[in-house]
Amino acid sequence: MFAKATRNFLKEVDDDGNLISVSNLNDSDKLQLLSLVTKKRRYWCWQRPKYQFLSVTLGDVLTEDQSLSPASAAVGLDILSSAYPAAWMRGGNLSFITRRKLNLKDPVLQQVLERRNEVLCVLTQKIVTTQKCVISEHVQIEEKCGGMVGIQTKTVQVSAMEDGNVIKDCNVALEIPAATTIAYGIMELYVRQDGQFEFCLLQGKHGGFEHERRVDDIYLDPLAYRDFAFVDMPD
Amino acid sequence: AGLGTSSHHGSLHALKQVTLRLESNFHPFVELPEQQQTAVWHLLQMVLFDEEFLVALEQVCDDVASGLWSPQAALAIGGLKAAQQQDLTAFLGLVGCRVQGERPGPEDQISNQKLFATAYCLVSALAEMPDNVASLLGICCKLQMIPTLCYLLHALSDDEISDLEDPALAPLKDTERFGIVQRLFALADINLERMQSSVKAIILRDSQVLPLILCIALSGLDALGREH
Repeated sequence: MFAKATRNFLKEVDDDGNLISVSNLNDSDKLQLLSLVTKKRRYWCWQRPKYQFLSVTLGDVLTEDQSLSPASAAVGLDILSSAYPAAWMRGGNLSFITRRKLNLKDPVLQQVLERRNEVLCVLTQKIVTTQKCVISEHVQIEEKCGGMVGIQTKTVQVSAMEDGNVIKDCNVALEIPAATTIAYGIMELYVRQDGQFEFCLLQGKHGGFEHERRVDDIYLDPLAYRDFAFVDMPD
Repeated sequence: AGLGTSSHHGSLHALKQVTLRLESNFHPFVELPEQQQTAVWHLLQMVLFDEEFLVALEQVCDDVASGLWSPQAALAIGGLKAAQQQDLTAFLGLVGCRVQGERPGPEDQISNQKLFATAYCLVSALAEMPDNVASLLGICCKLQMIPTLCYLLHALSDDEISDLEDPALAPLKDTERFGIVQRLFALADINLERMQSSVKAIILRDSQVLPLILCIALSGLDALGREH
């Protein structure tokens, strides 16, 4: 229900699809600016990537013990605000990351390296609620078809609770506290073997690990289903 | 990816070609012994109306395919009721995943790669569709309209119009049924318009992968439910 609401919210406000909706309310606290996120590529081309939040920030896994702190700005959108470390990422002068390296022996990064098809990302922006909201789920029997089957559809609505009223004609309601992260943006990192890294700032530039480990170790043999490759599908 | 950037005409043409190819891709479903096919079909009917089950099933298939068991899969299974867990285990067993214990886990192996990949493909397509699409597909299954919808995708001629006088498209003459199909296609970015004796289809200009996913889902369900 929370996942549906955040997904629907992004459909309304993020035409370009740059942001990712939070699917679990419990994940909200883990989403701090500069924290690390892994992006897992999926098996089928139509599957959206999966994201996992790591419990460390970029500063925690650098070889030098120098913390990074993002600049931030709040943009009021009625019940929502957004924090952008824009100056940090896009300010034009990225010299502060030169000669910095990731400590690839860090246990967290070691585990990421052990996995396959994963890209390390850093959280660069997030959208948070600034006041308590309520999500309600309506289940409606909308129509009948030939007297055989009723169509059951679910609609999810989100409303700000300014006056304390909750919509009553709903089946389920979930309250989202203030300061809950409902969407976030990430930037992929390209990590070299020696730990040097760069941000993938431009569209089309993809992150990953240099000399990524073998790709033939996926359990399901890709050749088992080569027929499903739509490589020669006409444009 | 090509679907989003090409013209409406080209998109539909591409979709038709994909549909033709999918028929053979889902052949492992057709080849299943009748009893096994029926069992998979019935379990999938449940999946279509149970979003939680569908999400968990996709997660487990992801992990089985990659050979890596993730905390998300354990969480997804843990969130299911005992009966749902049994159904999930039964489904995996039927589609070629040898489940060792009472519920799927990291020790499980794929005994029939092609069949498992076929099922995984269908499950992933269903899971990637927008809200309510799976349940609308479930309704279409109950109304035995899946073959009609597959035929519709085949029949859409290059000028994007299909003749409703075609006997295979007869179910679409019913206004209520057409309404369901229209909603289903709209959720997949395909605009269906009914004219006097024909149907016109237009793929929305900024559509991305949804029409393709709908094609995959329809083809998979068609292959599996052919005997039903």
